[in-house]
This record gives sequence, C-alpha cells and structure tokens, in this order.
Amino acid sequence: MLEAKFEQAAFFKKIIDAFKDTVHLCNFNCSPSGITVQAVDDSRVLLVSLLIGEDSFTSYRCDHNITLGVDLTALAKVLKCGNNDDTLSLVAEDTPESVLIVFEDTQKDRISEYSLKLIDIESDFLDIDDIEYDSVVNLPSSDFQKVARDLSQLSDSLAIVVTKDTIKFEANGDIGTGSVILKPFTDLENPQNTVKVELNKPVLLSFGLKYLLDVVKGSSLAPAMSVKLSEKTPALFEYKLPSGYLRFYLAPKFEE
Amino acid sequence: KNKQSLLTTFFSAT
Repeated sequence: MLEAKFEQAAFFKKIIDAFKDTVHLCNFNCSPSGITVQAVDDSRVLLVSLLIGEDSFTSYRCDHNITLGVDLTALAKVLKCGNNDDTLSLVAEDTPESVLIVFEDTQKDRISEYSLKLIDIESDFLDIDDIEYDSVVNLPSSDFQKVARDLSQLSDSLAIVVTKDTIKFEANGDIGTGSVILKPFTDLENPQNTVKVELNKPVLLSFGLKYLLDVVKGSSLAPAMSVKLSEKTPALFEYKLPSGYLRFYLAPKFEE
Repeated sequence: KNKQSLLTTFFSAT
C-alpha cells in the first residue's frame, strides 16, 4: 500500500512539469525510502532521474516496492484539477491498476478524488555508475535558462567551455555567433546567486540546444543548479529538491 | 560536423 501526501500540490505539479515534455511514459518506483523515476527520451539522448525522498512528504507510507506506470500527459491533466495550495495524496494498492490522486482544501473542507489508470511500461534501466567529473559548475538556474534560450536563437548546438575562472557558452549559426561568459562570484546574502567553478581539467563540450531547452524546465524547482562535465561523457544537470533531486543526463555532440 | 551521441554508448542497459 502506498499513501504519500504532499503538503502542497504545487510541488508535485512543478516536478511533473519539469520533465513531462522530455519523456511521456515512465514508471514511478515507490519504495519505503521514497519515489524514484528513471526514463530516457525517445531519441536516447536525454535521461531523467528523479528522487522524491520520503522527507518531501508530510506523511509517507510504502510497505512494499510498488511500480506505478504513468502516462505523464494524463497525469498532468489530473494535476491541473487541483489547486496549488491543496494537499495532494497519492494512494495505490500493492499491485495497482490505478492510482488515486486526492486533493484536499483543508480550509474549505473540500476533497476531490481522481483515479488515474496505470499502464505496463517496459523500459531499459541504464546503469549510471559514479562518474568522476573534470569540472563542476554551480550557478543560478535562471542564468542557465536564459543562456540556453538566448543562444538557441542562433544555433542548434551550444558549446560549454570551462576553464579555471570562466564558464563560456558559445553558439555558432547561420545568422551569426553569440557567447556568454560567466565568472565565479560569491553572494553571501543570496547564496543562490553564487557562481562557482570546481575544476580538475578544462572542459569543452557541445550539446544539442533542443535538449538543453528541456533541461532548463527544471529551473522552477530550485534557484541554483549544478552542471557536471567531463570530456566525451554525458553531462549531468542537477536541480536539488528539499529532499531529493531532478537530474538530467545529456549525451554530448562530437566532431565527426 | 557535430554529431549527436547516444546515452546508450556510455551507459549499459539492464
């Protein structure tokens, strides 16, 4: 039996909105320690890895591992039916055919219940071992979102070049070129504005902007993010949740 | 020309 209650429906909505355009069908793996999702986009270039730890919930009970195969478009439709400030509970049997989604407005004593049909999803699981990254950049999510959106006007590829004290984003397209340079910066009053570079080795990698525009949808989840890069290795873009994370692994482009 | 690589080149599927 799964009974997982979020204090605010808005939190779960934001999580789903952050990756529903990347993958459409995915298994929510519910275990006693929380809920995880791993799913790859149809082109096998971008992978979503989500952990919603049990501390993300006001109450959480899951005695056995339960898999919920969900069509995210359908889930998003149901989530629109709840108000942001409602509590949201996910309820499912041990071998469920559907999941119950319950919104409660505690002030007005209003309860709305939706039952969402589940589907059998067969998906490969990719083994992602701990990767040693050459470079780790922490930066405001909104900065990275703006860079990706701005430079996507010029090209379908974004080069990210990290050296000791700069992160340079470059796009080179038919109409011209664009680049944005960020330098390390510490903001003690607003730590989310800090730009930090940890570097073992300088890195130059190129990524499809089409995929980066999906990645930056995670920005609504956290004011700051980290980008972990190694040559010829998928990059890791991470948005931390109060208990858990939303990670995107993106395969790089390479010169032919 | 830049070519897009696939995740499955880097990570093994189980």
